[in-house]
Amino acid sequence: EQILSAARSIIEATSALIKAATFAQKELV
Amino acid sequence: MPTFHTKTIETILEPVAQQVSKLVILHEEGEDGNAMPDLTRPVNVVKKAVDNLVKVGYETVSCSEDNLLKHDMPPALSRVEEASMLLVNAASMLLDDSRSAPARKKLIDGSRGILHGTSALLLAFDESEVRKIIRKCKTVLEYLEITEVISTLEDLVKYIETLSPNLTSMIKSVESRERELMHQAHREMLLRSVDDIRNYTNLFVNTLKIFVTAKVEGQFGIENAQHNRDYVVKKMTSEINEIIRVLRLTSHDDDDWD
Repeated sequence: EQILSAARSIIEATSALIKAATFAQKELV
Repeated sequence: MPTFHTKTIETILEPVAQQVSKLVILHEEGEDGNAMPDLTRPVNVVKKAVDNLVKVGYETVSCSEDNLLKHDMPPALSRVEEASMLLVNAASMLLDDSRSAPARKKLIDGSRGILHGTSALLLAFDESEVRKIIRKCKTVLEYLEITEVISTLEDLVKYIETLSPNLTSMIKSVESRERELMHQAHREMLLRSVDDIRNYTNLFVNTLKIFVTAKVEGQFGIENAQHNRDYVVKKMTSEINEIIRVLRLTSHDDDDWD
């Protein structure tokens, strides 16, 4: 369960990072 | 888009899998000539989460008695760690040059690495969970193998008392696994086998009782009772072996995966 929860946190953090990066890209095009 | 063979893995990985694809498309379509924002903060959040996963992962490995898990998990953890370093480098390079193409590439490689490493880690963990269920199945199989030594009512009572919780635990675990699987045909196979085992269980106890009673009282029909007992044991053994076979299958083993 700890592994699943830790994996979930990574994916959420990566998701937020990609959102920040892709949002910036789209906004500036 | 990758396919995921359990609901838990899909729930965890699918959102970011879609986003990585989006990031790659943006990069490939040449929309990447624009300045990137400062990504230091979200990258640090990823790094913290990775550090935690690495800690939890190695703790899991050190506590586990599963040698395959001990073998499979560290490379996945290294992969996630390396990916996290790529992201840290990318953020740092973007601070110097917000239009840096190598930094963008590192950002994509890092995000992909996180996805693939986490996927490998979840798969290693999932396979280890499956092995736990298979061990439960094998314990029940071992009990079924010794039915022929039960020759008194006292033996029978002790046998049933020990077998029942193991059988219940096995069925519970298989049912829980069935609910997790994405592959409909595999789910149906597990359900069918569990139903058969449930149906055979009462019959199994009855045939054992009849055999032991016939033996203790020296009644006629011992041979017939033994034949019935062995028949039910064979059927249950066969269904449990089928469960083990299906548990070991992955979605790629079957062509009708859609």
